[in-house]
Amino acid sequence: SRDYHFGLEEHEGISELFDCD
Amino acid sequence: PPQTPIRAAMNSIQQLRGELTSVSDKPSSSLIVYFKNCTVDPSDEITSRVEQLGQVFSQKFAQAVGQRCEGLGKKRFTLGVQLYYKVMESILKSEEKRLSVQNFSKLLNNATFHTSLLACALEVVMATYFGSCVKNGGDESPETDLRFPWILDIFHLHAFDFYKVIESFIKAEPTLKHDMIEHLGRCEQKIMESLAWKTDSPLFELLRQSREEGLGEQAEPPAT
Repeated sequence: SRDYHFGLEEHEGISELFDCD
Repeated sequence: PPQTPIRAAMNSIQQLRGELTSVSDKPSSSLIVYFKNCTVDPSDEITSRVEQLGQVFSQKFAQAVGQRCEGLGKKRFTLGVQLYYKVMESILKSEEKRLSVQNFSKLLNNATFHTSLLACALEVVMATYFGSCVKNGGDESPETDLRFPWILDIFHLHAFDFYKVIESFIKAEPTLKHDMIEHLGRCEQKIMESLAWKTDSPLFELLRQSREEGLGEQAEPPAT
Protein backbone atom coordinates (compact mmCIF):
# COMPACT_ATOMS: atom_id res chain seq x y z
CA SER A 1 0.00 0.00 0.00
CA ARG A 2 1.05 3.60 -0.53
CA ASP A 3 2.44 4.35 2.94
CA TYR A 4 3.91 1.04 3.85
CA HIS A 5 7.53 0.52 2.83
CA PHE A 6 7.92 -3.04 1.58
CA GLY A 7 11.46 -4.15 2.30
CA LEU A 8 11.57 -7.80 1.29
CA GLU A 9 13.55 -8.59 -1.89
CA GLU A 10 11.93 -10.56 -4.74
CA HIS A 11 13.64 -13.75 -3.60
CA GLU A 12 12.71 -13.28 0.07
CA GLY A 13 9.54 -14.36 1.78
CA ILE A 14 8.24 -15.61 5.10
CA SER A 15 9.87 -19.03 4.59
CA GLU A 16 13.33 -17.45 4.56
CA LEU A 17 12.51 -15.16 7.49
CA PHE A 18 11.67 -18.21 9.63
CA ASP A 19 14.62 -20.22 8.26
CA CYS A 20 12.24 -22.69 6.66
CA ASP A 21 13.42 -22.37 3.05
CA PRO B 1 -22.38 12.43 4.00
CA PRO B 2 -18.88 13.00 5.54
CA GLN B 3 -18.15 10.39 8.19
CA THR B 4 -17.64 11.28 11.83
CA PRO B 5 -14.54 9.64 13.35
CA ILE B 6 -16.78 7.30 15.32
CA ARG B 7 -18.77 6.35 12.24
CA ALA B 8 -15.50 5.68 10.37
CA ALA B 9 -14.29 3.44 13.21
CA MET B 10 -17.62 1.61 13.38
CA ASN B 11 -17.42 1.05 9.65
CA SER B 12 -13.96 -0.49 10.09
CA ILE B 13 -15.35 -2.90 12.65
CA GLN B 14 -18.31 -3.80 10.46
CA GLN B 15 -16.03 -4.24 7.46
CA LEU B 16 -13.69 -6.51 9.42
CA ARG B 17 -16.62 -8.61 10.59
CA GLY B 18 -18.04 -8.60 7.08
CA GLU B 19 -14.76 -9.83 5.62
CA LEU B 20 -14.67 -12.68 8.09
CA THR B 21 -18.30 -13.82 8.13
CA SER B 22 -17.60 -16.37 5.42
CA VAL B 23 -14.32 -17.44 7.06
CA SER B 24 -14.46 -20.24 9.61
CA ASP B 25 -12.46 -20.24 12.85
CA LYS B 26 -11.29 -23.70 11.78
CA PRO B 27 -8.73 -24.47 9.01
CA SER B 28 -10.30 -24.39 5.51
CA SER B 29 -10.18 -27.38 3.13
CA SER B 30 -7.27 -25.73 1.25
CA LEU B 31 -5.33 -25.35 4.50
CA ILE B 32 -5.98 -28.99 5.39
CA VAL B 33 -4.50 -29.99 2.02
CA TYR B 34 -1.35 -28.00 2.86
CA PHE B 35 -1.24 -29.66 6.30
CA LYS B 36 -1.57 -33.11 4.74
CA ASN B 37 1.24 -32.31 2.27
CA CYS B 38 3.63 -31.72 5.16
CA THR B 39 6.20 -34.36 6.06
CA VAL B 40 4.92 -33.95 9.64
CA ASP B 41 1.21 -33.07 9.77
CA PRO B 42 0.91 -29.93 11.98
CA SER B 43 -2.92 -30.03 12.32
CA ASP B 44 -3.14 -31.19 15.94
CA GLU B 45 -0.38 -28.84 17.11
CA ILE B 46 -2.05 -25.88 15.37
CA THR B 47 -5.48 -26.66 16.86
CA SER B 48 -4.18 -27.20 20.41
CA ARG B 49 -2.02 -24.03 20.21
CA VAL B 50 -5.02 -21.95 19.16
CA GLU B 51 -7.01 -23.38 22.05
CA GLN B 52 -4.24 -22.73 24.57
CA LEU B 53 -3.58 -19.17 23.33
CA GLY B 54 -7.33 -18.57 23.36
CA GLN B 55 -7.48 -19.32 27.06
CA VAL B 56 -4.51 -17.01 27.72
CA PHE B 57 -6.08 -14.23 25.62
CA SER B 58 -9.52 -14.43 27.26
CA GLN B 59 -8.03 -14.52 30.74
CA LYS B 60 -5.69 -11.55 30.17
CA PHE B 61 -8.42 -9.61 28.36
CA ALA B 62 -10.78 -10.06 31.32
CA GLN B 63 -8.02 -9.07 33.74
CA ALA B 64 -7.34 -5.86 31.76
CA VAL B 65 -10.89 -4.84 30.86
CA GLY B 66 -13.00 -6.45 33.57
CA GLN B 67 -14.27 -9.95 34.37
CA ARG B 68 -17.70 -9.22 32.89
CA CYS B 69 -16.02 -8.71 29.50
CA GLU B 70 -14.61 -12.24 29.23
CA GLY B 71 -17.25 -13.12 26.61
CA LEU B 72 -16.24 -10.05 24.63
CA GLY B 73 -12.63 -11.21 24.75
CA LYS B 74 -13.63 -14.62 23.40
CA LYS B 75 -15.47 -12.97 20.48
CA ARG B 76 -12.43 -10.84 19.63
CA PHE B 77 -10.23 -13.89 19.81
CA THR B 78 -12.51 -15.81 17.43
CA LEU B 79 -12.32 -12.96 14.91
CA GLY B 80 -8.54 -13.06 15.26
CA VAL B 81 -8.45 -16.81 14.60
CA GLN B 82 -10.61 -16.40 11.49
CA LEU B 83 -8.22 -13.77 10.18
CA TYR B 84 -5.20 -15.92 11.16
CA TYR B 85 -6.41 -18.89 9.06
CA LYS B 86 -7.42 -16.61 6.18
CA VAL B 87 -4.00 -14.94 6.01
CA MET B 88 -2.16 -18.24 6.55
CA GLU B 89 -3.92 -19.72 3.51
CA SER B 90 -3.09 -16.65 1.42
CA ILE B 91 0.57 -16.70 2.52
CA LEU B 92 0.92 -20.39 1.67
CA LYS B 93 -0.62 -19.88 -1.77
CA SER B 94 1.80 -17.08 -2.57
CA GLU B 95 4.77 -19.08 -1.18
CA GLU B 96 3.68 -22.08 -3.26
CA LYS B 97 3.71 -19.88 -6.36
CA ARG B 98 7.03 -18.20 -5.44
CA LEU B 99 8.94 -21.31 -4.41
CA SER B 100 7.05 -23.95 -6.49
CA VAL B 101 6.83 -25.96 -3.27
CA GLN B 102 3.80 -27.67 -1.66
CA ASN B 103 5.46 -29.21 1.40
CA PHE B 104 5.67 -26.47 4.06
CA SER B 105 6.46 -28.85 6.89
CA LYS B 106 9.21 -26.74 8.46
CA LEU B 107 7.21 -23.52 8.39
CA LEU B 108 3.92 -25.06 9.50
CA ASN B 109 5.62 -26.89 12.37
CA ASN B 110 7.32 -23.69 13.53
CA ALA B 111 5.50 -22.59 16.71
CA THR B 112 6.99 -19.07 16.57
CA PHE B 113 5.60 -18.55 13.07
CA HIS B 114 2.09 -19.50 14.17
CA THR B 115 2.15 -17.51 17.39
CA SER B 116 3.45 -14.44 15.51
CA LEU B 117 0.84 -14.77 12.77
CA LEU B 118 -2.01 -15.19 15.24
CA ALA B 119 -0.67 -12.29 17.33
CA CYS B 120 -0.60 -10.10 14.21
CA ALA B 121 -4.19 -11.07 13.34
CA LEU B 122 -5.29 -10.30 16.92
CA GLU B 123 -3.42 -6.97 16.84
CA VAL B 124 -5.41 -6.02 13.73
CA VAL B 125 -8.69 -6.95 15.47
CA MET B 126 -7.74 -5.12 18.68
CA ALA B 127 -6.57 -2.01 16.80
CA THR B 128 -9.81 -1.99 14.81
CA TYR B 129 -11.88 -2.01 17.99
CA PHE B 130 -9.51 0.29 19.82
CA GLY B 131 -9.84 2.70 16.92
CA SER B 132 -13.47 3.21 17.96
CA CYS B 133 -12.41 3.97 21.57
CA VAL B 134 -9.70 6.43 20.64
CA LYS B 135 -11.93 8.18 18.10
CA ASN B 136 -14.50 8.96 20.76
CA GLY B 137 -11.80 10.37 23.00
CA GLY B 138 -11.86 7.34 25.27
CA ASP B 139 -8.21 7.52 26.22
CA GLU B 140 -9.24 6.54 29.69
CA SER B 141 -11.01 3.45 28.31
CA PRO B 142 -9.83 0.23 29.98
CA GLU B 143 -8.96 -0.96 26.51
CA THR B 144 -6.06 1.46 26.52
CA ASP B 145 -4.05 -1.26 28.25
CA LEU B 146 -4.62 -3.57 25.30
CA ARG B 147 -2.63 -1.43 22.90
CA PHE B 148 0.48 -2.81 21.23
CA PRO B 149 2.73 -4.42 22.54
CA TRP B 150 0.14 -5.92 24.98
CA ILE B 151 -0.38 -8.89 22.63
CA LEU B 152 3.39 -9.66 22.64
CA ASP B 153 3.53 -9.62 26.43
CA ILE B 154 0.62 -12.00 27.01
CA PHE B 155 1.91 -14.49 24.43
CA HIS B 156 5.53 -14.11 25.61
CA LEU B 157 6.42 -13.40 21.99
CA HIS B 158 9.67 -11.71 20.96
CA ALA B 159 8.97 -8.44 19.14
CA PHE B 160 11.46 -9.39 16.42
CA ASP B 161 9.52 -12.59 15.64
CA PHE B 162 6.29 -10.57 15.38
CA TYR B 163 8.12 -8.13 13.11
CA LYS B 164 8.96 -10.94 10.68
CA VAL B 165 5.31 -11.59 9.78
CA ILE B 166 4.11 -8.01 9.33
CA GLU B 167 5.12 -7.46 5.70
CA SER B 168 3.87 -10.85 4.54
CA PHE B 169 0.64 -10.27 6.48
CA ILE B 170 0.01 -6.95 4.72
CA LYS B 171 0.81 -8.50 1.31
CA ALA B 172 -1.43 -11.48 2.00
CA GLU B 173 -4.49 -9.47 3.16
CA PRO B 174 -5.39 -6.94 0.43
CA THR B 175 -8.61 -5.93 2.25
CA LEU B 176 -6.64 -4.35 5.10
CA LYS B 177 -7.70 -0.72 5.36
CA HIS B 178 -5.22 2.11 5.01
CA ASP B 179 -5.29 3.09 8.67
CA MET B 180 -4.66 -0.54 9.69
CA ILE B 181 -1.63 -0.78 7.43
CA GLU B 182 -0.40 2.44 8.94
CA HIS B 183 -0.93 0.97 12.40
CA LEU B 184 1.12 -2.12 11.56
CA GLY B 185 3.80 0.17 10.13
CA ARG B 186 3.91 2.02 13.47
CA CYS B 187 4.20 -1.31 15.31
CA GLU B 188 7.13 -2.16 13.05
CA GLN B 189 8.78 1.16 13.80
CA LYS B 190 8.30 0.70 17.54
CA ILE B 191 9.87 -2.76 17.31
CA MET B 192 12.86 -1.55 15.33
CA GLU B 193 13.39 1.52 17.48
CA SER B 194 13.15 -0.17 20.86
CA LEU B 195 11.36 -3.48 21.40
CA ALA B 196 13.73 -5.57 19.22
CA TRP B 197 16.73 -4.40 21.25
CA LYS B 198 15.67 -5.90 24.57
CA THR B 199 18.40 -8.07 26.10
CA ASP B 200 16.74 -11.40 25.28
CA SER B 201 15.83 -10.47 21.70
CA PRO B 202 16.60 -13.04 18.95
CA LEU B 203 17.91 -10.09 16.93
CA PHE B 204 21.25 -10.27 18.74
CA GLU B 205 21.74 -13.91 17.81
CA LEU B 206 20.97 -13.02 14.18
CA LEU B 207 23.49 -10.18 14.25
CA ARG B 208 26.10 -12.48 15.81
CA GLN B 209 25.53 -15.10 13.08
CA SER B 210 25.72 -12.55 10.27
CA ARG B 211 28.89 -11.06 11.77
CA GLU B 212 30.53 -14.52 11.88
CA GLU B 213 29.38 -15.26 8.32
CA GLY B 214 30.49 -11.75 7.32
CA LEU B 215 34.08 -12.34 8.58
CA GLY B 216 34.86 -14.15 5.34
CA GLU B 217 33.59 -11.26 3.25
CA GLN B 218 35.50 -8.00 2.95
CA ALA B 219 33.72 -5.19 4.80
CA GLU B 220 32.59 -2.40 2.47
CA PRO B 221 35.02 0.51 2.48
CA PRO B 222 33.61 3.48 4.39
CA ALA B 223 31.92 6.02 2.15
CA THR B 224 34.17 9.04 1.62
